This record gives sequence, C-alpha cells and structure tokens, in this order.
Amino acid sequence: KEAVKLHDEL
Amino acid sequence: MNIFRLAGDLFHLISIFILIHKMTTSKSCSGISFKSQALYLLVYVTRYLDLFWTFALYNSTMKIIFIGSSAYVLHLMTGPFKPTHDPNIDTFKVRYLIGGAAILALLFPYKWTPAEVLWTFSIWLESVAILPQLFMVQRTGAAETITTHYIFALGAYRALYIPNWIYRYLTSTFWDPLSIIAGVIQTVLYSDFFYIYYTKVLQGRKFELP
Repeated sequence: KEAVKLHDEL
Repeated sequence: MNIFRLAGDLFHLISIFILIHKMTTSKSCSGISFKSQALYLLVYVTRYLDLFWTFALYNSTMKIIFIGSSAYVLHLMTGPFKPTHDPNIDTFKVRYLIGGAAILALLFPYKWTPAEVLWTFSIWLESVAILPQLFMVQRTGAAETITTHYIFALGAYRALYIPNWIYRYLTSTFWDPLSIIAGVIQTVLYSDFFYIYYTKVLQGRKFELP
C-alpha cells in the first residue's frame, strides 16, 4: 500500500 | 465516505454547536480555554488553504463552517464575553505546541511545498490543541457539564476517524500514516478525560477530578 495524504478528509 | 468518517464529522459539528450554545445562552466563556480555541483557528486556516484551488460540496462547506465558527468563537471570547474569560487559569505554554508541530511539519511533510508543510503542521497541531483546555480543567479541578459535553464531542470526532482509517486501509490502495499517528495521539490525550466523563458525567454526577 502506498503512503499518501488522503486529500478528501477534513 | 463511510459511516465512521461521517459520524466523526457530525460529532465535530455537534461540538462546535455545544460550545457556541453554551457561550451564547450563559453569556459567558468561563471554563473555555482561549488558547485552545485560538489553536483550532490556526489549525483550520493552515489545513484548509486548498479551499482556494479545490471544490467539493461536502468538504468545502464543512471547511468554511469550521473556519467561520472558530473565528466566531474567538470573536465572542475577545469581544462580548471578554470579561468572563480569566487568563490567569489559561496558562498553558502553547509556544511549545506550535514549535513542535512546526518542526515535525518541516521534517516529514508528504511534499516540501508551502501548502503541504502547512497541512502537516495543522495535523500535528490539532493532535495537541486540546491540551490548554485539558490543563485548564485540571487546574480548576472541575468543569461545567456542558463544557465536558463539548470536550467529549470534540474527542469523539477524531476517535471516530480511527475506524475510518482502518476501513480505508483495508479497502483502498492508499493510506495516510501521518494522519493516523497524529489522530491516535490526539485520541490518547483524551483518554483520561473520556474515562472520567464516562464514570462521572454520564452517571449524573458533576465532573470533578479525583
């Protein structure tokens, strides 16, 4: 799994 | 979107509603840490900069509500209800929280761009922003029931994000370790409070520290 920022969260 | 994230966001909205309701009905901000509230505004402003270049109905609406309500709370605390705020019991040294969050943001952002560093800063700062409020409750040794409901709802918000992250980890190819670590720290900081809230307030007694 790739570690990335989940852009769709508050 | 999943049920945990939605429930978390609803608890966040509820916490803001409780806080503003408490202040406007009692015409007082006693028991509320100005420093924590100022940190939350800083968190929202630095995290939601992307309002300027991305739009999604749900997220953008919530971001505007969080920034707007946070600014409104600070307005109430510095304007109409200023006489009810006692700076002498709101003495937590926030410079260490801001400094620590800034160092972590500069060292481990997902990308070294201003927006991403500020986003990372906001994640770390949010995880500790409640400390001045908890410190204030600890100093006074008691809190009004409505204040404890506010702190509980705010803690429940990030706690509910944890099953959301587990769900997302299991169902997608991406995960967000930074949010998860900071979110777990944030929830752990609330754990003592949750325990006392559960054993006292929910059983109809006053919130008093042992």
